[in-house]
Amino acid sequence: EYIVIKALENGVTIIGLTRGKDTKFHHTEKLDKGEVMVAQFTEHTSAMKIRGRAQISTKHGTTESGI
Amino acid sequence: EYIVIKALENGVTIIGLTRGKDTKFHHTEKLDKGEVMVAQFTEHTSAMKIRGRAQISTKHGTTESGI
Amino acid sequence: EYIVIKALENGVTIIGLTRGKDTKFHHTEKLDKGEVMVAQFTEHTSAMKIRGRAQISTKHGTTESGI
Amino acid sequence: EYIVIKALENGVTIIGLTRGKDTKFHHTEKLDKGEVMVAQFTEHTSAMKIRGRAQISTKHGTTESGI
Amino acid sequence: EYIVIKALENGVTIIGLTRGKDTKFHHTEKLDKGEVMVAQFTEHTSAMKIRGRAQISTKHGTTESGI
Amino acid sequence: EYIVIKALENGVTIIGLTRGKDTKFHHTEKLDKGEVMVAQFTEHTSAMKIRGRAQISTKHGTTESGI
Amino acid sequence: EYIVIKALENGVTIIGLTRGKDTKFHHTEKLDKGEVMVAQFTEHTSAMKIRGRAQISTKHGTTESGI
Amino acid sequence: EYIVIKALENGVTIIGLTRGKDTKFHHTEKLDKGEVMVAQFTEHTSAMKIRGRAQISTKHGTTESGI
Amino acid sequence: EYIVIKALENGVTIIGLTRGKDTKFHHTEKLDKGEVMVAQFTEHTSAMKIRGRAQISTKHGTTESGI
Amino acid sequence: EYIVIKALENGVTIIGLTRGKDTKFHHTEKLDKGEVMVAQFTEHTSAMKIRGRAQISTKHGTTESGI
Amino acid sequence: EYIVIKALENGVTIIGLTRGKDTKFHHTEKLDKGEVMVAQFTEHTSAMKIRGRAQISTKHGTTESGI
Ligand SMILES: N[C@@H](Cc1c[nH]c2ccccc12)C(=O)O
Ligand SMILES: N[C@@H](Cc1c[nH]c2ccccc12)C(=O)O
Ligand SMILES: N[C@@H](Cc1c[nH]c2ccccc12)C(=O)O
Ligand SMILES: N[C@@H](Cc1c[nH]c2ccccc12)C(=O)O
Ligand SMILES: N[C@@H](Cc1c[nH]c2ccccc12)C(=O)O
Ligand SMILES: N[C@@H](Cc1c[nH]c2ccccc12)C(=O)O
Ligand SMILES: N[C@@H](Cc1c[nH]c2ccccc12)C(=O)O
Ligand SMILES: N[C@@H](Cc1c[nH]c2ccccc12)C(=O)O
Ligand SMILES: N[C@@H](Cc1c[nH]c2ccccc12)C(=O)O
Ligand SMILES: N[C@@H](Cc1c[nH]c2ccccc12)C(=O)O
Ligand SMILES: N[C@@H](Cc1c[nH]c2ccccc12)C(=O)O
Repeated sequence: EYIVIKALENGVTIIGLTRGKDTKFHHTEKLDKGEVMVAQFTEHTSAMKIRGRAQISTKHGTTESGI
Repeated sequence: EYIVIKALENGVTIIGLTRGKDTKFHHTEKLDKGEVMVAQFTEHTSAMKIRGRAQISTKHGTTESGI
Repeated sequence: EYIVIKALENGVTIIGLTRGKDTKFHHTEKLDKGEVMVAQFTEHTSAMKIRGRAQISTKHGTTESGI
Repeated sequence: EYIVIKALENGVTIIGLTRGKDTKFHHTEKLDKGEVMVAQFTEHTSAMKIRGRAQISTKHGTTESGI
Repeated sequence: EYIVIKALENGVTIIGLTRGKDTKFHHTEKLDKGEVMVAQFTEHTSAMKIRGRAQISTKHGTTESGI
Repeated sequence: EYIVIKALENGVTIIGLTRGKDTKFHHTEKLDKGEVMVAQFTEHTSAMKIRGRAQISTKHGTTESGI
Repeated sequence: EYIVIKALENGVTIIGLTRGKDTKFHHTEKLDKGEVMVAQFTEHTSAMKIRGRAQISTKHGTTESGI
Repeated sequence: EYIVIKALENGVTIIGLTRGKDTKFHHTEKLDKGEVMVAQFTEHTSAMKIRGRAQISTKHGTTESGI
Repeated sequence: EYIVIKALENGVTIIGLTRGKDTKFHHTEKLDKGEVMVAQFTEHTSAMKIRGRAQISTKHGTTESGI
Repeated sequence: EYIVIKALENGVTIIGLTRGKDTKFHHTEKLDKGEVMVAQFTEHTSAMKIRGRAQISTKHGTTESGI
Repeated sequence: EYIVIKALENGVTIIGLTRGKDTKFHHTEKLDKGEVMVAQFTEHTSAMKIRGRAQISTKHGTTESGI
């Protein structure tokens, strides 16, 4: 399973939350406008949090964050 | 399996309920307006509870909480 | 497998019934109006019972309880 | 695999029949009007019997019992 | 795999035939008009026989017995 | 995998052919008009033969035997 | 995987070809007009040959032999 | 996986090519006009070659050889 | 997984490329006009190359080589 | 799972992010205008980042980066 | 998983990139105009790069390189 995130402005962040008993931020990836990240769920990432204006495509459709 | 939650106002909370014999709140993630969380069901999370106005997309369609 | 329950009034309850030879209530989650719960079937939960006015979405469609 | 049963009157019963060589009733769940039960097939339940007026949704469509 | 049988008259019978070298009737479930049975194929049941007027829904569509 | 056979006249027969090197008839089930049989392929049954007027529903569609 | 063969005339034959290094005829089933055979691929049957006028339904559609 | 071949003329041949390092013809099946062969890919057959006028149905659609 | 190749002229070749660290031609099959080859990917074949005018059907649609 | 990236200008970069506890850039592939890369998620790559103008096709649809 | 590449001009190259920690070119296949290559992802190939004018069909649709 992966999701697709396209930054619609500078400074969009994609945060990976840890899998397991604890829920912490293990990585934050910064995107500039127009950059695209395609990110999987993994052994270490069981949730993602997106801040800033971005287009987010998942199996449940496409939505815009930051509005 | 994952679901997508987009906060439509500040202070939206996504609560992870523990998997197993007991059902407790193991983590609460707070979202500000526009922030998006994409969260899986996991070894530790077998139910989620969402409070506040948010758009929630799952395999059974999209619904709005907080109305 | 999970189902989505959105409370349409206060005091909606989602009851988890135990998996196994015996069928008992192992947990009751209370929802206030607008709150949404997304709950899986699990090693401990093989049936759910919903009381009060709520919108319930499953793979077999969406139905309203409490009518 | 699960099915969804919504009681359209008081006193609807959902009976779980035992899996295995013998076929007995191992549990009867009573529903009042408007209550909804979502029940899986399990290691102990290989058939279900529904009495009274209810809406039953399965992968083969929706039907009304008790008519 | 399960099928759904709704009795359209009293005295409908659903017979479970044994899995294995021999084919015998191991259980007969009687339904009154309006009652619904949802029955799986199992380790002990590899065929079913339905007598009397009933609506039978399977993955190959819905048919009426007893006509 | 199962198929659905509805007898359109008395004396319809469903024959189970043995799985394995040899192909023999291991069981013949007789149906009266209106009776329905839902039969799986199994460890002992790798082919079926239907005689008499019947409606046969499989994953490849519905056909009438005996015409 | 199974296929459905309905004889449109007397004397239709369904031949099972052996699985393995050699390809031989291990069984020939004769059908009279109107009879239907539903036959799986098995540990011993990796190809089938149909002679005479018959309607053959497979996952790739329905075709008529013997024309 | 299987394919369906219907001979549209006499003398249609279906050749089985060996699976493995070497590619040889291990079996040639001759079909007369109207005869139908339904053939699987197997432990010994990883390619097939069809000569003469025939209708060939596979998961990628139906095509006519020999034109 | 298999693909279907129909030669539209004489002298069409289907080349099997070896699976593994090295990529060599392990087999070349020649087709005359109208001949059809149905070829799987295998333990020894992880790519195929087609020369000459042919109709090639795969899960991604049908295309003509040699144009 | 793979994605398809077509460079719409020179100097498009596809960055592979490491799978595991740490998230680093393990490889950057440069594409000139018109070049196409088809890249899988792997044991070493659990996320990709694309910079520059490119057409990116994934299971969630097609999007343009760099706009 | 495989993709289909049809060269629309001479000198089209399909490059296989190594699977693993390192990303190197392990094989380059040259295609002349009209030649078609059908190539899988494998134990040794986890990405492909296509240069020159070609039609590329994947599960995400068809695109033209080299434009
Ligand atoms: N550490 C949590 C992260 C998480 C996943 N889904 C969630 C939903 C709600 C709260 C936390 C989570 C887990 O692996 O389960
Ligand atoms: N601890 C429970 C949590 C739960 C999941 N689904 C539920 C439905 C109803 C009540 C509780 C639950 C379990 O893992 O089973
Ligand atoms: N304890 C029961 C709960 C149950 C599941 N499905 C049911 C249907 C009817 C009655 C009870 C049930 C079981 O695991 O099997
Ligand atoms: N004990 C039976 C219950 C059953 C399931 N499906 C049936 C169909 C007909 C009769 C009985 C059954 C079994 O597990 O097999
Ligand atoms: N005992 C038989 C029952 C059966 C299943 N499908 C059939 C079809 C025809 C005749 C008998 C059967 C078996 O398990 O195989
Ligand atoms: N004994 C045979 C029965 C059979 C199945 N499919 C067939 C097709 C043709 C002839 C015989 C058969 C087998 O198991 O393989
Ligand atoms: N004995 C052969 C039978 C066969 C299956 N498919 C074929 C296609 C062509 C020729 C022979 C066959 C095998 O198991 O492989
Ligand atoms: N012996 C070859 C046969 C083959 C299958 N697909 C092919 C494609 C091209 C050339 C040969 C083949 C193999 O098993 O791999
Ligand atoms: N030997 C290579 C063949 C190959 C498959 N797909 C490719 C794509 C590009 C270049 C070579 C290949 C391998 O098994 O991986
Ligand atoms: N090293 C991380 C990379 C990653 C994948 N998906 C992510 C989402 C957000 C942040 C980092 C990631 C991991 O394997 O899990
Ligand atoms: N060696 C890399 C090749 C690769 C696959 N997908 C990628 C995406 C980006 C960069 C490199 C790659 C790996 O197997 O993971």
